[in-house]
Formats: sequence, structure tokens, C-alpha cells
Amino acid sequence: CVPEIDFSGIVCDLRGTKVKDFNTGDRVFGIGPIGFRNVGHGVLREYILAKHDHMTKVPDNISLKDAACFPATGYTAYCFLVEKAKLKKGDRVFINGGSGAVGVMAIQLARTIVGSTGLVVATCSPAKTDIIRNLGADEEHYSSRPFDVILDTVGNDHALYSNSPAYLTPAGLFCTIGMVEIGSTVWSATKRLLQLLSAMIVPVYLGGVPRRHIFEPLNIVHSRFVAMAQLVEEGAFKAVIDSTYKFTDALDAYDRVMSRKVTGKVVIEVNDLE
Amino acid sequence: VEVPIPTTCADDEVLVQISHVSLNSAI
Repeated sequence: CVPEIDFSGIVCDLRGTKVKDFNTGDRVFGIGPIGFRNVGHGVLREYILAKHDHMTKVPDNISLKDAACFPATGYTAYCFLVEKAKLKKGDRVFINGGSGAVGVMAIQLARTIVGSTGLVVATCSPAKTDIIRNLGADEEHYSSRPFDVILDTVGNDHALYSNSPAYLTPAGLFCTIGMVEIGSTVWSATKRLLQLLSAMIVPVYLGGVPRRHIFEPLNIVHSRFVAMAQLVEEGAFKAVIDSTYKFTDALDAYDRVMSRKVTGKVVIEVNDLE
Repeated sequence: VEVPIPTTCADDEVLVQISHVSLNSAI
């Protein structure tokens, strides 16, 4: 099975297709088959067949290396903060897991949207506080007014949601992205999935938490992906690269991911096509 | 393992030569 879904590259053949919005030689970035474990082919290879509505052109001011960091994580941050939570200027946002791949995107995007009158609070390990503060986070520890939006990019502790009435406004939205940690068992992953489903469907009069909760798998909508790319071009968020590996050193890249010390993205250079 | 270059495209697909890939630990 060829893994991974986030890619950048160059369009090299349009023969046999009805695609009109790309030309040979275009720099593109996008998301490959999300269920690659089922179909057997992800994007960590030299050539792929990509769905035209799962990708778009790379903005001229972004390198192909940086572009590879955005597809799934930038799109996820965009969908939850902009499309679902409808974040606006002055809002207060809490991001659990601020130094992860989605977290670094979410902090930057949230900072751009809420502006100087809003608040972006994030958690991270002590060694990474300077990094996420430079991305736009205001505080690492919260102790004042409730938040309008909570984005949980870690997702391993249901108590963060079940206790949320203490720190999330009644009209606020709790978004869960992370669900399965490295090393999870089938049982722990199933239990977590059931918790997330119950959080969305159990009404308050049956003991549900009186705060709105959403959790949904990655679902690519081309117009949203293009909107995310527009924000990348405008500088709303930038790539945060933890480390870069050659294609032949891919296993070392996975060792780095498994170390749990990653800040942002681990990138593999398959062919430097710049 | 040698992975062959795709030679045919569906109507909604394009052939892309990969430059960079970023890893997703949670997927």
C-alpha cells in the first residue's frame, strides 16, 4: 500500500481526460485518495492520477515544498474555523494541540480572522510555547471569559468536551478533529468513535452536554479547497515545516513522525521540481 | 517495490508528477 494524501507537483499529462481547468506544466497541490488503505495507492510515489476537483494551482508566491504542507491540514482548519464555526472578528478561540500539523494552521488562520480584538489560546508542550506564540497565539493557559469556538486537534480526552460548559459559550461550537493516536488499539479507537458520535446525537434531556459538537471525516469540496488556496496566497497562514527528507529516506521521516516531537509538517522531497 | 507510471486517465483525472509529500500521522 502506498501511503499519504498530501501532495504538490506538476501536471504532466491530460490525455484522455475532460479536464479543462489545468494545463500541462501547471504547479498544483491537492489531496489524493483519502481511503488509500482500501484502494492501495496514496501519493508517496513519483506519479499519481489526481482527481481534478481534489486539487488546485499553487499560488505563485508559494514554493512546491511549502504547498505540500497545506492540502489536508490547511483545508481542515479552513473548513472547521471558517465554514463550520463561522469564526469572525473579535471571537475567542481555544485550540487544543497548537503545535501539531492542524494546530499550527488553525492558530494562524484564527489569528487572521479574529484580529487584534479577538483571542487565540492554544495548548502545547513547554518547549514549543515560543513557536506557537510566533504563529499568533496569545496565551497557553486560559483563565478568563469563555470561548466562542474550541478546536480539539488532539481528540484523546473526552473530558475536554464533557466539561466544556464551564469554558464554552452556550452558542459556541466544539469541533473535534483528532481521534486516533499513534499506538491506539482497535478497542480504544472504537470507544473514542462512540464517544464522538454520542456527543453529536445524545440530547441534553438524556444527559448530553449542552454544547454543540461536530466531528466529521475529511470531505473535499472543490470550492472550499480553492478558497483555502486563496487564503494561502494572501498569507493568512504559512507552512510550518518540522523537517524535510529525501524520498529514499522516507522511513526516517516516519520515525520522526512517530517520535511525537514534530512541530508542523514532516515533508518528503520526491522530486524537487522547482 | 517498483510502482508503474499510470498510463490511462479517467475523465476527471490528470497525471501529476509529484514534487513533495507531507506526512499525516493521524491518517
